[in-house]
Amino acid sequence: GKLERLELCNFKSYKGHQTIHLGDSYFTSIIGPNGSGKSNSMDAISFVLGIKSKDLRSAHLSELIYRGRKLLGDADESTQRDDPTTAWVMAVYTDDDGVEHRWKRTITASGSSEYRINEKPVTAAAYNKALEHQNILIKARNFLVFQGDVEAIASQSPLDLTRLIEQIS
Amino acid sequence: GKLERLELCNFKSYKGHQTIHLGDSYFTSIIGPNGSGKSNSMDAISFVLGIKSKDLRSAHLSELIYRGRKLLGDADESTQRDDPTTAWVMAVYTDDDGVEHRWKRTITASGSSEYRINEKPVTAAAYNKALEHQNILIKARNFLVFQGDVEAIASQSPLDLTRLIEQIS
Amino acid sequence: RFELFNKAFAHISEEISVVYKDLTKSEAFPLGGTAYLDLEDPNEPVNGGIKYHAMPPLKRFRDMEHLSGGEKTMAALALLFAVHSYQPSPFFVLDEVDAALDNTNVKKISNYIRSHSGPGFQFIVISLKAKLFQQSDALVGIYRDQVECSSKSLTLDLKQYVDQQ
Amino acid sequence: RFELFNKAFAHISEEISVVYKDLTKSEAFPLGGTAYLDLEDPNEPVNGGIKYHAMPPLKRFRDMEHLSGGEKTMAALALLFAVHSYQPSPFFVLDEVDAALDNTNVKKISNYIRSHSGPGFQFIVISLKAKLFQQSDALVGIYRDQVECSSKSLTLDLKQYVDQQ
Ligand SMILES: Nc1ncnc2c1ncn2[C@@H]1O[C@H](COP(=O)(O)OP(=O)(O)OP(=O)(O)O)[C@@H](O)[C@H]1O
Ligand SMILES: Nc1ncnc2c1ncn2[C@@H]1O[C@H](COP(=O)(O)OP(=O)(O)OP(=O)(O)O)[C@@H](O)[C@H]1O
Ligand SMILES: [Mg+2]
Ligand SMILES: [Mg+2]
Repeated sequence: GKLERLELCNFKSYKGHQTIHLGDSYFTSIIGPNGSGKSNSMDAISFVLGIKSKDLRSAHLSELIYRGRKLLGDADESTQRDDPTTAWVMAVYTDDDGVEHRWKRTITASGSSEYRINEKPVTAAAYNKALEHQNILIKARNFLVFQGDVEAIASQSPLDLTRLIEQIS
Repeated sequence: GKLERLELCNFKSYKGHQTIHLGDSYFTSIIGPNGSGKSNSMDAISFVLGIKSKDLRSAHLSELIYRGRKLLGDADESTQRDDPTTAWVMAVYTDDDGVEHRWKRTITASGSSEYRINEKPVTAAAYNKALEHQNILIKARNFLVFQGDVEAIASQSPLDLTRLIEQIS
Repeated sequence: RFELFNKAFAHISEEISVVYKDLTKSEAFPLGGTAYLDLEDPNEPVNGGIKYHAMPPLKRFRDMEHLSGGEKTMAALALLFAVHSYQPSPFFVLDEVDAALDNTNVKKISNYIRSHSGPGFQFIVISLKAKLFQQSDALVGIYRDQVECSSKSLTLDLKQYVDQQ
Repeated sequence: RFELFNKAFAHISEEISVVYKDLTKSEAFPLGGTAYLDLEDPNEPVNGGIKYHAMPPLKRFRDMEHLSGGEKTMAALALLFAVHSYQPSPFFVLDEVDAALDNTNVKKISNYIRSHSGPGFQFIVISLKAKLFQQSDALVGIYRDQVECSSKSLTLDLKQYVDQQ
C-alpha cells in the first residue's frame, strides 16, 4: 500500500486546514528552507500513527496545536484569544487491494487523543490494530528516522538492537 | 596570532610524518570525502592543545596512535608487529609579534603524555600556561566545535552556560 | 518466541552483509565493506545483546565509535534497511539522514532508494541536498507563508520530466 | 570574581543580540530575529543558570527545543560568536557546523566568517558544502592514500584566484 496524502488542521506550524499530497510516487522528497515546516510534516505522520508526544519534541499534546504570532503589546505568553484549542491530522492510505483508509487522530480541548477510522470513532487499541494489519508497527517504529537520529542507529547499545528485533518478530 | 601548520606523526589515521599546512589565510577550509581524516585533523589540533582523550572519541591515549590495516590471515585484533608504539602532534603558531612557537605533545609507549615547547620538555602546567598566554583557554574550549555538537550549544542547560562564562571571565 | 526471534535474526543477519556491501562498493572497491551482527549470548539470544559491526572497505576493524560521521551514517542506513527487509512496513520516513554524507555517498543512498522503492515500499525523504531529492518521482515543497504565519505545501510530479533528460 | 563574571556577562549579553540579528536578517527581514540572555537568579548570577532565548524573525517565542534544526544551528553559532568576542582565542575550529543549514543560511555563515576573519581571528572550518568552503582563502584537501593506508593533505591557496572572478 502507499500513503496518498496527509490532511492537517492546526497541527504545529500548519494553520487551519492544509493538505500535503505525496503524489503518485514511491520516492517522494520533502524540501524547503530551514524552519519552513518539513520536520513538522514528519511529526504529523508520526502523530497520526500514534506516536507519543514526548517523541515529537513536545512535552504535552497541547503543544502540538498551532499557536499564532505573538502580537506587539502582549505582555505575557498566555494563549492568544484566537489560537485554536483543538487540532487533528488525517492520513489517507491506499492498501494493496486499492481500498482507501482514512486514519484520523484529534487533540481535544482537554489535551487528550481521539481516534477515527473512516470517520468512525474507535479506541486507541483498535486504531493500533488497524495499523498493524497494514504492517505498520508503531511499537518498533523502525520505519521513522527523526532528524539527527540516524547515526545513533549504528551506535545503539546491543540490548536496544535485541529489543528492536524482538519487536518486529 | 595564527596557527601556521600542524605536524603529525602516527596520529590516528595519519601514518608516519605528515604536515597539514593551513596556508597564509585567516579563513581556511578543510575538505575531503567521508572517512578521509578531516575530523581527525581537528582531533590533532585539540590533542596538541591538551584536550583529554575521552573528548576525542577515544577511551585511552593509546587509541590515538596509528594502527595499520589488518592483514588477511590475522585471527585476532592484537597489535600488528609493525604498528607504531608512540605518536606526536606539533602545532606551529606565530604570535602577534611574529615569534614562532612550536608546541608538541607526544604519546609515549606507556600511554602517557609528554609536552615540549620549542623542543624543550615542560610540565603539563607550564604548557597550559604558555597557551593561556596566547588566550588559548583549554578549560573553556569554546573555540572548538566538534562534529555533531553545534546544536547542543543552543540547547545546553542554563548552568552549563554559567560555567562557560565563568571559565572565560 | 525464541524461534520467531531466531528467524528474524537469521534473516537480518544475512541481509545486513548484502546491504552494506551494496552501499559501500565502488569502482575502487567492487566488493564493498563488511558488516555483520554478533550475538553476545548465543545460548540465550533474547536475553543478550546484539553487537553490530561495520567496516568500510580496506579499513581495519575498530569500534563503531571510531568511524567517521559519514561512515557511521552509511552503516546505520544499512542496518535500518536490513531490519526493514524482514517485516517491511509499507513506507519509510527519513528526515535529513544525508546530513553527514559527501556527494559520493549521497549518490549511493539515492541509487539504493531508487532501486528499492516501488509498490509495497514507499520512501518519504526530507532532504536539503539537491543531489538526493532530484532523483525522486515527486517533490513536496514546504514553505512558510509569512502573512498567514503558517507552513504550506505544494506538490510537483517529477515523473513527467523524465523523458526530457 | 563576581565582578569579572558580570563584566563578561554584560558584554556577551549585548553582543548576542547584535550577532543574532546579523545572522538572521535578510531582504524580507531587514531587522533580523531577537536573541538575549536571561539570568535565572539576578542576585546570585554565578550560582544560577543563564537561559538563552532566540527567536527567528516573525516567529513566536517558544522554547529552544521547538526551533528547527537549521534555526537551532544559527542560534548556537550566534551564541558561540558572542561568547568568543569577549576573550577571543586567536583561532576557531568548526567541524561541519553547516550540516543542518539550507543554502541561504550557509551563505550567511560564510559571509559572517569572511567579514570577521583576519589577524587575531583565524577560522578553520571543516565542511562538505562547496557554497561554504568556496569562500575561504585557503583549502586543505584531505584524502586517503589507499596504498599506504593513511590520510594525507594538500593545501591550495585560493587568494591567487580572486581577481579572475
Ligand atoms: N505549535 C506550533 N505552532 C506554531 N508554530 C510552531 C509550532 N511548533 C513548532 N512551530 C514552528 O515550526 C518551526 C519548525 O519547523 P520544522 O522543524 O518543521 O522546520 P524544518 O523545515 O524541518 O527546518 P530545518 O530544515 O531547519 O530542519 C519552528 O520555527 C517553530 O517555531
Ligand atoms: N588510530 C587509528 N589508526 C588508523 N585509523 C584510524 C585511527 N583512528 C581512526 N581511524 C580512522 O579514521 C577514519 C575517520 O576519520 P575522520 O573521522 O577524520 O573522517 P572525516 O574526514 O571527518 O569523515 P566525515 O566527513 O565522514 O566526518 C575512520 O575510518 C577510522 O577507521
Ligand atoms: Mg527539520
Ligand atoms: Mg568528520
